[in-house]
Amino acid sequence: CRERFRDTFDQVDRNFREIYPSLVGGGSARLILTDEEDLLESGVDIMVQPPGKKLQALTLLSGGEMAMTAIALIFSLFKVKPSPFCLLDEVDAPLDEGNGARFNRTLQQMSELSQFIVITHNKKTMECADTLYGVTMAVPGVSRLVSVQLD
Amino acid sequence: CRERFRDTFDQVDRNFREIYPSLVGGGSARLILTDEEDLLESGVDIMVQPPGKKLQALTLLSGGEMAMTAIALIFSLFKVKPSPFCLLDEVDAPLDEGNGARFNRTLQQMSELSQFIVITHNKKTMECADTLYGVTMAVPGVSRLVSVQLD
Amino acid sequence: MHIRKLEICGFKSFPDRTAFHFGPGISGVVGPNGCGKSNVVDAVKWCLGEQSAKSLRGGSMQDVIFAGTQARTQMGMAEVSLTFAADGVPFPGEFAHHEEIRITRRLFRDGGGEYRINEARARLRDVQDLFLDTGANNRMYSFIEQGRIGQIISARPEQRRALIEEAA
Amino acid sequence: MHIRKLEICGFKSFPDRTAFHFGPGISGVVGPNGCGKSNVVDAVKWCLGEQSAKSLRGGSMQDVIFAGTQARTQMGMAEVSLTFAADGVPFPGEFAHHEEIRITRRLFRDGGGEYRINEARARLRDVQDLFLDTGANNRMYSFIEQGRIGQIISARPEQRRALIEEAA
Ligand SMILES: Nc1ncnc2c1ncn2[C@@H]1O[C@H](COP(=O)(O)OP(=O)(O)OP(=O)(O)O)[C@@H](O)[C@H]1O
Ligand SMILES: Nc1ncnc2c1ncn2[C@@H]1O[C@H](COP(=O)(O)OP(=O)(O)OP(=O)(O)O)[C@@H](O)[C@H]1O
Ligand SMILES: [Mg+2]
Ligand SMILES: [Mg+2]
Repeated sequence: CRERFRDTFDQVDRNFREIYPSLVGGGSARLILTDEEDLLESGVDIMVQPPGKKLQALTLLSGGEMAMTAIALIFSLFKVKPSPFCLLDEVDAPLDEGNGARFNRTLQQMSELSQFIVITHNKKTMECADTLYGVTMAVPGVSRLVSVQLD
Repeated sequence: CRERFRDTFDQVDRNFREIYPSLVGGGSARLILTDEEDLLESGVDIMVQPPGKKLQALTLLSGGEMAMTAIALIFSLFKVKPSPFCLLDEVDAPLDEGNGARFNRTLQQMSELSQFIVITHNKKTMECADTLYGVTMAVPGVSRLVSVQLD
Repeated sequence: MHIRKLEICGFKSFPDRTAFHFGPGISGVVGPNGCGKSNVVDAVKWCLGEQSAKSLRGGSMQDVIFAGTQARTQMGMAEVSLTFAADGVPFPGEFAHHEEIRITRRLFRDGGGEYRINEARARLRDVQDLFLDTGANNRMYSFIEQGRIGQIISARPEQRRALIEEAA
Repeated sequence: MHIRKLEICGFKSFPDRTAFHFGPGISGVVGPNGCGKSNVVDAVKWCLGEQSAKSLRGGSMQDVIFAGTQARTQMGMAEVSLTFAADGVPFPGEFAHHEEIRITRRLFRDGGGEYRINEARARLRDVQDLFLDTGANNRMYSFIEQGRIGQIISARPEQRRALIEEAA
């Protein structure tokens, strides 16, 4: 219903305005309704301004900037209504060292709300996990679980 | 015309059968025509079998396996008719260490045919470049070129 | 609630029974390209009742059954079990007093399949009902599949609305 | 032939004239997220006559002109120049005896634009003709944009046919 959507939208938006700068190290972002008059049909748009840059179309964002914006929105939804677990498959692939480090720090905060299972090739992300599960195919085509040591 | 398409197809296919196993460290791959009878309209399909695995639908391939297959096809086209330059933007992002190393080795061979400009976040890829160009935004939103030292 | 254990047998690249004991907090899954990491995500989705073969990267649901390798023949059944810990939040309905529940899904190559909750036969609907309050089943922000993170940005505003609705 | 020099001024995130001196072989472009690396790829595509704003990630072609930052105003023109070395393969037509040629494209905020070859006004057609034999202009395997490598795999067979046709 209209009330509930508006209410949820405002909560997610509030989180988004806070999480984005913390995740990205500055800048600002917010959600907007495409049609304030029609809460039953309105879409949701994203305004984002990376640190020091101008507000621009989402399509002009870089690969890493897009990923960070999307991660900020996912986490914003999470804080409103956490799902019991969240599986993230290589979301950190496009991130540079700075964004990667801030992603890991924010992920650790979010993990107080929910269980996170994160697939990654990134050493820094591995270091911030509580437990690591190694999957290998010593026999081609046959997956097995092995214990993992980070050096 | 039909002759020329068939001829080009065969050359690309020959390269593909050779480049894929060298790039991926084994396995096999080939191109097939969806309609051998109609060379003017036929589409091109890919059969790929990663090392030790069974031939399966392309959609079931992993992210890294898909990227390696696509790279093998790009290089196969290149060897038939090199374009004077090739710009690759973060194609190595989904690759693990093994595939990344083989990609770099093959890229070095391909660079005898053409000039390659490669955007990457990957240290190993940077090490195999002849020259590095660093782009920074010391002033937010303003890109500048800086010289790069690899430690 | 959180996932305590994931058991995979005959599903995709896991012919041999493999058990993951996950804890609360952050679990990292690592390994080389093609070793089966994303298949682990597929297993969780599938066990919870995923109906779309496409969203599991297959052409038909049969594609989730171990298809064999060059050295090993295919299997006739895929089975995935998820064990959930209540973690202080009671499970709904008849499971309110359980500290943990175990959901199992099977698919046979002949097309037959079944769901079980704590060993008893159940319908897909019963599995989905377990998660109505918690939204564990909501595909939209519980699972961010490989390569899909950008879709939130490139989506149309109407599609993004659905994300807000799921958090409501 | 190969690219000897790329000069970017007022294009996307490069308000100040920036010159890349590329050599044959492998050139690596590196830097943090959002610093302008993919914009360099866009600059090369655009200079060679890209007509689709969408393939340059914009809504309209005007989007390639430096739009300003929080601390700096926008500019009125975007300009990119590419200098090519013949490298033993003669350029076509009237440029056969040139060791290098320089292509320039400009776009003004009022919508006007122009192409130049060695400073002389030229049409888009003239720029495209320079590359007919070499296929440098063929978008399909000269440029693999960020996130696009997977499209070769997910493409329909008819679309992949086009790749073969470009190599013919
Ligand atoms: N039914 C099946 N039977 C056997 N093998 C399968 C089946 N379905 C998928 N596979 C195999 O699983 C592999 C893909 O695994 P997965 O996508 O989990 O890899 P990954 O570890 O995520 O790799 P990456 O790091 O490249 O993303 C493929 O090689 C595919 O052939
Ligand atoms: N016309 C313009 N004026 C000013 N800035 C622009 C313009 N067009 C794009 N940009 C900016 O350029 C940046 C994107 O640059 P680019 O895509 O080259 O990044 P990148 O270095 O490839 O990063 P990543 O590693 O994340 O892919 C964005 O922040 C965008 O706002
Ligand atoms: Mg994967
Ligand atoms: Mg980029």
